[in-house]
Amino acid sequence: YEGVNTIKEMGRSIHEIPRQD
Amino acid sequence: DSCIQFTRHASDVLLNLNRLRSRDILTDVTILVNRQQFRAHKTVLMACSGLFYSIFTDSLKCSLNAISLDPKVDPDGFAILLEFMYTSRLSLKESLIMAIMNTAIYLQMDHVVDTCHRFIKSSDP
Repeated sequence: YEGVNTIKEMGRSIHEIPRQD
Repeated sequence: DSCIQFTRHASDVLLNLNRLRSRDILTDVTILVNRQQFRAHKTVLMACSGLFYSIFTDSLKCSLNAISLDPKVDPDGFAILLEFMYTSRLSLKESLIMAIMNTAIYLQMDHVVDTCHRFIKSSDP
């Protein structure tokens, strides 16, 4: 990604698997 | 050109893998340490430990669904290292430090071994 303008996203990236259904 | 780097992605994936482990979803191996049993994912074990990498890249052993470790391995030390693999957090209890370090040597987790060495040195009066 050299030379690419990187934007940082600080929030969650994926859904959260529950501890138990 | 731009790209968006999700800074939490690696830790979010690890959190979900740990939830899968705690619910025994898609775990594919049982590690036997003395009489204690630990369920885990082969991919996570081999990503963290040189010993497990060697075992699961061996075509004869990769399909095993139970692995017995050397009986000298301390189950409490192994439990702490397994927790580390799935959380990035290494709980270094003074009473267990030698068991953790010896288990890390056995599992070929070199960076953890180095960390245990530093911890022992720093707590030596």
